[in-house]
Amino acid sequence: KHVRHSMDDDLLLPYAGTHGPSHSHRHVR
Amino acid sequence: DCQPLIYGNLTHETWPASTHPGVSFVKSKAFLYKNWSGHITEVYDPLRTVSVLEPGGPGGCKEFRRELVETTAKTRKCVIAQNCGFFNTHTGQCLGNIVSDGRQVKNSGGVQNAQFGIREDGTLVFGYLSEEEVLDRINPFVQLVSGVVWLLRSGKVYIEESIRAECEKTQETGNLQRFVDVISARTAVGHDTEGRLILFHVDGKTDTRGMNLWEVAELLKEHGVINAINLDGGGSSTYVLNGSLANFPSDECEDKSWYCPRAVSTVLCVHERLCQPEDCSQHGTCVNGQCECQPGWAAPTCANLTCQPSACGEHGLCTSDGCVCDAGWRGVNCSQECTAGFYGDECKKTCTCVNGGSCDPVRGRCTCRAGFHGDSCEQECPLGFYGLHCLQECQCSDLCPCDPVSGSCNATFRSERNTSLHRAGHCLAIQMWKEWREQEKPYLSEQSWVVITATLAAVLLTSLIGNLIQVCGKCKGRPQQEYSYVPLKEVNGPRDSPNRSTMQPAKALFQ
Repeated sequence: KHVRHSMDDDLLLPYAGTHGPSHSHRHVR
Repeated sequence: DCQPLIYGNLTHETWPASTHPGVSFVKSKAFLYKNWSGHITEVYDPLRTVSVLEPGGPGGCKEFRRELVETTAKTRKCVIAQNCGFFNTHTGQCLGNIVSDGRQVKNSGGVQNAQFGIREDGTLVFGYLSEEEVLDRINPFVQLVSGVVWLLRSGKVYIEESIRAECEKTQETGNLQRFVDVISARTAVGHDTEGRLILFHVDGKTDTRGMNLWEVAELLKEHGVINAINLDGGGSSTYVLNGSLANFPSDECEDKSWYCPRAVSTVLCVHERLCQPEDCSQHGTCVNGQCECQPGWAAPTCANLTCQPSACGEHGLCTSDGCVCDAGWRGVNCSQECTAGFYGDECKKTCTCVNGGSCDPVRGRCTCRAGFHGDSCEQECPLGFYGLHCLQECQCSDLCPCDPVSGSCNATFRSERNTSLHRAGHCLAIQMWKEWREQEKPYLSEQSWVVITATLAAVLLTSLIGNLIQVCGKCKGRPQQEYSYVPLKEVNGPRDSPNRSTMQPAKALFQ
């Protein structure tokens, strides 16, 4: 009962709606 | 398309990793500067001492796990561990590219975000990678993780270019710009001119304290960092030293009176040097990157035995204890038979053969001399038998034993055996008699004697028959004469008175 859990409240999101990259992809031309 | 021309078509930078040979492989410094507190860690041999770890261990990303950095660090005995990759805080999904200790965990399909990786040859890679480069098999990545925003490129701040490269959707630009500009707890990774890996973290609270990415880039640049990318920050920013939390996390706990470390996704771990192979082929212990092999196993990989199989010849087996000889053989290379009187494994057993019997060096079976038999050659051949294994039968007479070795009939050889003395005496007599008979050769043969005897018998018989016939013939021709007895003085009386005498036939005179 002494284990404390983070509330994940300090979110620093680079992209809206997600917490991580989710956009264009690079391909060798 | 949008990167400055000075970089050409290359969208990432490489740098050979430091290969510091010393025992020390990491140095971590805490800093407190202005309102900032954090740690800068230098890693001297990143190829062998840095790993990207999945949450909780291998398979953590597949299970969408989230674990405290302390927990994941214990799975690999990390000396220093920091959070690194981004993840979905709702589902726990790992995001971006992930290669952990040479194992491809996740392929983002060429997502256009800043990457940090270490290739197999020790090359440090920072920047943007295509899917083909991520999956390169010639010089594959052994560690790879994705960040957001390339902070420093070739010693210059590269944030503006990163924003354009990593965010082509206009409506999201504002979010990424805020992500860059806001002060918060931050985590980053880079390298200096010597190829040392630089781990960076700074404590903070989004919008309240900490650093924006510009400040981070400048601080790293001042510290001599050449290339660097930004990793997950905010409440995820965690620094663990020797298994213990060693920074100030910014997430609140449930009771809101304390701050709690966040369960995160991937972890950047600094550990002791890995050995090749990592488990030292299960025959050694990895100490600072060198396998210390168990006795009998050869460095550097402990995969091979110290002895070579050919060195043990045809009668030995190469093992971790050296050449182990087959039963009956000895010596360093198992080329020598057991010495006389010994047999078996390592020639440790003593033969039990007696009476000159020889011992089989493998199983100790006795090979008896002629004249003896039994498991230990302890028995002489039974009477009537001789030779090897006493299998040959004597040809001597019943009373005459034979030599158990040669089979020759000999009356004296058993003189030591009391039970045979009497028989030996008889045998001697018979022998002598036979010899005498052989020496006494007759002048006439038995057949000659038979003829002579028969002839004499016939003559005798003829004579007898003749006499009988003659006697019988006289008896039949005249009567029986009467005999009278006359005193001799009357016979010798006076000559002149022959009348007085009654002359008798001549026969009577004879009487």
